[in-house]
Amino acid sequence: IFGGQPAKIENFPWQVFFSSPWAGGALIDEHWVLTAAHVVEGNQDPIMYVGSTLVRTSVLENAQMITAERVFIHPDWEFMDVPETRKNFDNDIALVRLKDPVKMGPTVSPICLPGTTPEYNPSVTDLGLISGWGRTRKQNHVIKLRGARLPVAPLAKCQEVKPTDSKVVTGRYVFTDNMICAGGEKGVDSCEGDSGGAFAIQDPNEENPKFYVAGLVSWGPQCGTYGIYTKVKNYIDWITKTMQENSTPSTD
Amino acid sequence: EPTMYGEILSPNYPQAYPNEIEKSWDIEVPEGYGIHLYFTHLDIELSENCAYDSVQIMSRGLQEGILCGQRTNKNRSSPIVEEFQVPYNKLQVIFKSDFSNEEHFTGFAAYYVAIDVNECTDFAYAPCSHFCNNFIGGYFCSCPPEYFLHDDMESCGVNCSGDVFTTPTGEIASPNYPNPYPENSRCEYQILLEEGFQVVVTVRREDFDVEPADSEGNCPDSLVFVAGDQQFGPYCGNGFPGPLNIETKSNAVDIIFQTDQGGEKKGWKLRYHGDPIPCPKEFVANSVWEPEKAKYVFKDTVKITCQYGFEVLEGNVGLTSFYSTCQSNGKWSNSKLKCQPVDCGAPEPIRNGKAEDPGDTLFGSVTHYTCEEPYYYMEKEGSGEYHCTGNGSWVNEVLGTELPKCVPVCGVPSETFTEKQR
Repeated sequence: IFGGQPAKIENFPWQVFFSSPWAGGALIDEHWVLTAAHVVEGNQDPIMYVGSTLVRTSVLENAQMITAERVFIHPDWEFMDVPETRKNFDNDIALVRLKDPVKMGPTVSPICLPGTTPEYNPSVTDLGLISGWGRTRKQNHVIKLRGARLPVAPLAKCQEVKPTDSKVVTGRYVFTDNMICAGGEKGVDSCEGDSGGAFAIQDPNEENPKFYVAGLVSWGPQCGTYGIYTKVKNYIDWITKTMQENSTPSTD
Repeated sequence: EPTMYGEILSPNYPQAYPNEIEKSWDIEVPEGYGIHLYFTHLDIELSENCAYDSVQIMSRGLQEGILCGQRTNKNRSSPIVEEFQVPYNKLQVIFKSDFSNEEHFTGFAAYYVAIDVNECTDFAYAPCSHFCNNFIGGYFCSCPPEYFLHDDMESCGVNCSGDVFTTPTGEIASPNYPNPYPENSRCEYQILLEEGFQVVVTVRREDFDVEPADSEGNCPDSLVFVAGDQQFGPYCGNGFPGPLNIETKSNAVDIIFQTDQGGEKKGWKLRYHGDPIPCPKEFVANSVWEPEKAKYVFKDTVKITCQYGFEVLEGNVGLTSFYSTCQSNGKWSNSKLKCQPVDCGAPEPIRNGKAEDPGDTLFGSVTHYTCEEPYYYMEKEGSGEYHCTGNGSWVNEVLGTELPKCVPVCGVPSETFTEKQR
């Protein structure tokens, strides 16, 4: 996380830690974790942890480890032989079915899925929360969870970013309606290692604060500017269908 | 030694008998014979009550006669001047004279012969209950047709026992009814019906005429009914003293009619019929009987259906109804079976929630499921209350028998993320 502040897992109890690759995810149900496709495309048997602010190995031993039963990458996700050269992050979304249900509590609880009504279309200036153990301005990744608040921005803002690294040419990247652009203020942004984590927006239909996963940390031309998030609302049908078709009634 | 005949003469006969003399003769003839004693000559001083001189005839300690004076033969063709007959085989003759026989009375000449006793008529009592047959030296009794002579060889009875009545209805009467019943009889009958039927005896008042009770209330002739360990009677008198209908509660009844030697009554007549044994209409809680009747009797079968929420447990199987039959002993079969409340058992556990202990798990009990708040909530509102229903299931108004589901509360962090001002 660029910018932002140290956070407690109690602030983001849906936050899932992927150890390999170092990434994030969002717990959406006792049996399901939502993440970015590019997080799990190279490791379809990820080991994940929940409920821990710190992800130091010694601490994780005492955290709640959750194991994948099966990974569902969105069918329209484009697989590449050399992922590092990827320019198309369209449909960067995946579901992980867990072997055992996760026990909920103050440090572990799911984030809501967006509704299908228009209120759940993130609007520019809507503020969202991101969290993760990813890269900061000073470190490749952090041990203690960090969080940040950042606004939704027009997708054009992301397209207009001129990376300082001359090798990166933004214009070659694919931008679609399945993406949300956010950030840009005070250098608050998500970065490497935060991928798959939730971009959480407060539910407009709830009196008490309640967050839904509007986006998933996907990619960006340069950390500390605008970041691009997978627009989860566009995948509600796929998510619910996948979850329904792969639920196991005996354990549910 | 007993003799068949003999002569007795007063002392000095035919001369005058001596003064102040007393002489006796013990006469004995063979048993079974009586004695005919007759005097052919009697010439004894006459005195009032034969107080001076006399000849006295004693039999069995009693005086048969005392003679004095002179006698002449009453019948010219017979020499007998005085005679005695006793139906016994012993007799004593005693002759007495006082101090003076101045007129030279000559005394007496008497003879005795053994005579056949008519035991049938010679005694004050009739030895035979029916027919008496005399013979020399004895008698024997005999009976009318269909009667038999009892072991006492004097009284007659009838062979009236042994009849067993098995038809569902019938009529029984005393021997010879309405003519006088036989004396000295014991008639034993039995009514034996199919098990499950009780014998009901009906005796009309006018159909009963039995020698009445004595002053102490004892019936010389009596009619008694015995059913198991119950006894009805003894009954006697003119007009039946018992109830019109005697419900014996048994399928086997012994009828005993006992008569003594006397009585000239017409006897009795009864009717009987078999009544199916009733079974009590027992109250079985929480059930309905079908068919519903005011009275149930032998072989009736009812279907006992438990009310909703109740069941009969046979082993581990719960049934909603059972059949019960009125048995021959007046008891219902399956009487141990009872309708008891259905037991829903302990509520099934659910994940991430729990069912409160309902205390009772029987029909009508209520339990509530709750989820582990605040991290889980019940997926469907109002689905926490479950009632134990009649079919043995915990049922919720919304979910039916399906268990409630506790699902995680989403999107609510336990602590809000607040950014510090820079």
